[in-house]
Amino acid sequence: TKPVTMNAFELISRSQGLNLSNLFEK
Amino acid sequence: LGCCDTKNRKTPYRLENPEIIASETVFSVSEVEALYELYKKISSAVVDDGLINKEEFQLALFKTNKKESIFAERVFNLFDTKNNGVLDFGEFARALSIFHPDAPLNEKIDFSFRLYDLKQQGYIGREEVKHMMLATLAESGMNLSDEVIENIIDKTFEEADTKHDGRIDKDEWESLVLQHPSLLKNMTLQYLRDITTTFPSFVFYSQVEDT
Repeated sequence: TKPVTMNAFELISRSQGLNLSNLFEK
Repeated sequence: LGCCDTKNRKTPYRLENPEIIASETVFSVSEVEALYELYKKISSAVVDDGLINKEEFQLALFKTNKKESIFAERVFNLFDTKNNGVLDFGEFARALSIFHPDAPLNEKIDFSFRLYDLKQQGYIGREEVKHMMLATLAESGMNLSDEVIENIIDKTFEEADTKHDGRIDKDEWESLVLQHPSLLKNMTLQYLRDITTTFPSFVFYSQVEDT
C-alpha cells in the first residue's frame, strides 16, 4: 500500500474558481 | 424567425427550445426552464443582453468582478463552445448538464481533464500543475515552500504518470480519478437536482404543458 500523501489535484480541485455551486448562491 | 434577419438583431434573446436542450442533456424540460431562471439572473447582472459575459460569470462565482481566477477563466472558455466570448443559454445548460449528479462519469472525467489541460496540448504537464497549485495556494492564502510544492508534484506524477513521459494524458487521468474519486467532487453539483424547487417561478414562463 502507498503512503497517504496530498495529491496536487486534490489541492487544485479545492480552488474557489472551480466551485460552481457558488453560481447557485444568492 | 430567420436566424440571419438583421431586423431581428435587437429582438431580446429568446430561449432556445427547452425540449431540444432537454433531449440533449440529463435535464427534463421543466429543469431546463428552471435553469433559465438562474441564467436570466446571471446574464442580466452587468449588461442585460440575455448573454453571460466573462465579467458576469466571475461575478456570479465570486460575488465580485474584481477577482481574477485562471480557473474561472478556463471554466468559462470550456462553457463557451462557440468560442465567441459570451455564453448563450444553450451553452450554459449543456455545460451544466455535465455537472448534474446523473451525468455520465466519462463526461465528468473528460471535462475535468480539459479543465486542467490549461495549455490545451492534449495532456497535463508538470508546469501546468505547478501553475494551478500556485494559483490555488495564492487564492486560499496558504503558504507552502517551493520544496514542498515540488515534492507534492513529484509524488502526484509518480502515481499518475504511469508511462513516465512527464505528462498526464487522458488515459492516465482517467485511471487517476478512478483511484481518487474525490478529485471529481467539484464536477457534481447537487443543486442541479433541486433546480425546479430553487427556481419555482419557471412555471409562470413555461412554454410546454405538463406531461
